[in-house]
Amino acid sequence: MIELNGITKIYGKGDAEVYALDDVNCSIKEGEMISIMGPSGSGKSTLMNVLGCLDKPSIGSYTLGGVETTTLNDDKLAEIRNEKIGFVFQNYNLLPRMAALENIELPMLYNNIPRSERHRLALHALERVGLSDRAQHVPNELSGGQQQRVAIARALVLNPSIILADEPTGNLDSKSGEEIINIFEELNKKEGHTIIIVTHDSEIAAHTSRIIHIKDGKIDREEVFSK
Amino acid sequence: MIELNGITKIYGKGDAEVYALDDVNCSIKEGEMISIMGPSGSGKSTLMNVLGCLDKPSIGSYTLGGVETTTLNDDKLAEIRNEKIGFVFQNYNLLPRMAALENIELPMLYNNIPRSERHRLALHALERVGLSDRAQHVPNELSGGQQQRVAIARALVLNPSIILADEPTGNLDSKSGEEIINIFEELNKKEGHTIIIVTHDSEIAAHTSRIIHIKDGKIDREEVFSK
Ligand SMILES: Nc1ncnc2c1ncn2[C@@H]1O[C@H](COP(=O)(O)OP(=O)(O)OP(=O)(O)O)[C@@H](O)[C@H]1O
Ligand SMILES: Nc1ncnc2c1ncn2[C@@H]1O[C@H](COP(=O)(O)OP(=O)(O)OP(=O)(O)O)[C@@H](O)[C@H]1O
Ligand SMILES: [Mg+2]
Ligand SMILES: [Mg+2]
Repeated sequence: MIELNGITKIYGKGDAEVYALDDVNCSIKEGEMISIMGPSGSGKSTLMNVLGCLDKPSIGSYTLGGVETTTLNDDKLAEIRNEKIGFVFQNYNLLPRMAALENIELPMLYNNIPRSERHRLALHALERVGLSDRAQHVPNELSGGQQQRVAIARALVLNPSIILADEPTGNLDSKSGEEIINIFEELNKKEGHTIIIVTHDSEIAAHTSRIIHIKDGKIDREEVFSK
Repeated sequence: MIELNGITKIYGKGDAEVYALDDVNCSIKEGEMISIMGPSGSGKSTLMNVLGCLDKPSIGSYTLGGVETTTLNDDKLAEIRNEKIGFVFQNYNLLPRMAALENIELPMLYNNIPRSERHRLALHALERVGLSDRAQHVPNELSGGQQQRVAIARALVLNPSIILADEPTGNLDSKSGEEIINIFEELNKKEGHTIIIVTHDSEIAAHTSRIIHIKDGKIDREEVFSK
């Protein structure tokens, strides 16, 4: 389903060159729920941006569902993103002037989903993360963890086959964090979605079947949980 | 040192009214290192904003070092903030167009500290959080955890007597998180700084001598660690 070969991402030039990713190779099967862990600055978000077709690698190939993505133009990439991928950003990326509900409706605007249906789906996603009473609040009227939960609801609303969540519980208390990981588990076990979670919380990682440990832009080691 | 009496913070009106804080009473002694824990949306950041003189309560009094802050005008509050308080925001609040080093120098501009001295102190603070090799990177060239560490360095640079850190390790791996809490402990034990940390990580809280548990804007209970 997902094949990464020789993935390298270089920022800057000359002395200031940074190898955010350095020859990363890995495969992820459809329906897997895996986590990515590693020190701050080790390349996790950069890897997620490549996986999410938000960023192209400097070197290497990324095959998604049989399609080589590095040769696609931006429109085609955007199409794949909208259809297949739900992304929870590390910094939420909510639009500051839009209320929670409107932020969640955003992905649906590109898919010509009728207004009433958008509203219904967004409200359901908001309920799922326990925030239906904050539907009309704009981001700066929400706590950090509430913003994070709105970002999660937005990623889930179109029920995408692949969910990429970059530190989805970083600002949540353990109870809220548990509720979120349970949502992911449900989507994975009951509906077969592929879930990739970046986390530095080993309790969250324990819910996944495989942990990819990344360090200095390279895959350091993998842990596989047998059940 | 710090006295909160009947502190209440109300947002919105009528049906949309939210009691972010509801009759909070507590005292914090000089040189204490305490943590604040509670569910997402329970009022932790709002409490920190009041403690940090960034926001005034709707009701109640806040006495800091013998001074009743709620009656002070904005200039006087800004003065107290600059002199006494180092604040690590939950969302970092770094200026996007400024490099890491410049962001850390900011608090010093208001204190007429000469350029070379500002540079020296900022570099030292950056080294302390392990990021001297990122001095010239602007925030969006930094990972989430690196941005968080720059925000911590900025709060520490003027060696303030009170440090308020709102989820300072939320985006850090456990090793980086340990390094940060050790910095705080050193400042507390060796230099007698008062440290208040909001965290949902009980391992971080275990480094403090008292945990205030907040729930629905109220203090739910306190845990005191005897040594
Ligand atoms: N400007 C505002 N207008 C309306 N409600 C607000 C505003 N700011 C905060 N709130 C509400 O006040 C409550 C407390 O917010 P606060 O940010 O203090 O929570 P918190 O404990 O820090 O949460 P988290 O752990 O998620 O960061 C939340 O329910 C939030 O929705
Ligand atoms: N635009 C950029 N220009 C230069 N360097 C960059 C840029 N973006 C990221 N980097 C560097 O690439 C490295 C990897 O960044 P990345 O955000 O992937 O790390 P991360 O593992 O997600 O870290 P964290 O756990 O702190 O979120 C970091 O050292 C960062 O400084
Ligand atoms: Mg990251
Ligand atoms: Mg908060």
